[in-house]
Amino acid sequence: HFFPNETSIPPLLNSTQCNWDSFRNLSGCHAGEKVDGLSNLKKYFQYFGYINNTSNFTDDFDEALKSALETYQKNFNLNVTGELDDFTVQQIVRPRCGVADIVNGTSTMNSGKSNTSSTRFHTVSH
Amino acid sequence: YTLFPGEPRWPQSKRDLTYAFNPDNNLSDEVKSVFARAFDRWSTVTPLTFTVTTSANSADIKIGFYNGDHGDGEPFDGVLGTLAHAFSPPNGRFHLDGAESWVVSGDVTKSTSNTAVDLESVAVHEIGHLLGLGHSSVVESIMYPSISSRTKKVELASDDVEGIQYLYGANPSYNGSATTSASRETSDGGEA
Repeated sequence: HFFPNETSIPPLLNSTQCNWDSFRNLSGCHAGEKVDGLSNLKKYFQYFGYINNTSNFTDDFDEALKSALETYQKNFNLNVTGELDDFTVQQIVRPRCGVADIVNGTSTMNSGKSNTSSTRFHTVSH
Repeated sequence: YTLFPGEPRWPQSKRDLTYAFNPDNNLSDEVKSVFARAFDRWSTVTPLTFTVTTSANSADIKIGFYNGDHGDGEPFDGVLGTLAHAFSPPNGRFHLDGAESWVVSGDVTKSTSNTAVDLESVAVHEIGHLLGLGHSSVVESIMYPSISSRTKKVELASDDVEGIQYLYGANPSYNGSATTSASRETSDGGEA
């Protein structure tokens, strides 16, 4: 659907819900819990490269999900809690590119350094 | 910035790239001009040039809007969620979700619709993938993976420029004026 300007979108589309909106219900979940919908979240993380390929996703908040969350939080400059805190859930449901963040198991999005500017400066100084 | 595994890029013999639109989409000239502007942003900082062609089969880059499952194993998911995807060089496929409310011109940040997505912002990002850039953790960069609705972010950040110039070198005419800090224009609460 193309709209020539910002005011031409019909009001009906305002109420449209995104597939990922259900993830908002998972806010507050942490390791050890079993909650309906976590299996779908695991599929989300698999799609974007944070969980290795597997077809057996359960609703358990297991180590694989915790590890995926920690990597995701690092990549998106969030506090690395390993839990589904509000900030993380808000980031997860945000519209995004469909290209995976981690390709072939290699994550280079964020080296884990807290300040990319200092990283760049370090490189320049060499 | 990041690169795809193996650092794929368009070969030295391919510095003048062509792009074509899926003829089935029947895109207007106004929509096509959005992509032209997006390509210009990358050609400004590199030796690469981009020329539109009507020959969809022979074009280096093939752009199309699709709904749901469109045959590449990466089905689109309807409104918001996944907005678009593109393949690393030299594949050239650039797909956008036809279900989105694509805003072609005007100030998307003033939209009252929480589904309004700025087409140029997404196009600039996906062209980065087509040229070999992966996602970046630098929030201000074009290659940051997510973009809220009602947000416009089209200016290359220094992180983007460094990445693309690592792959292709600099445009001799480039004066190095990429933004070094937040470059996006966004509305408050632009989240979907």
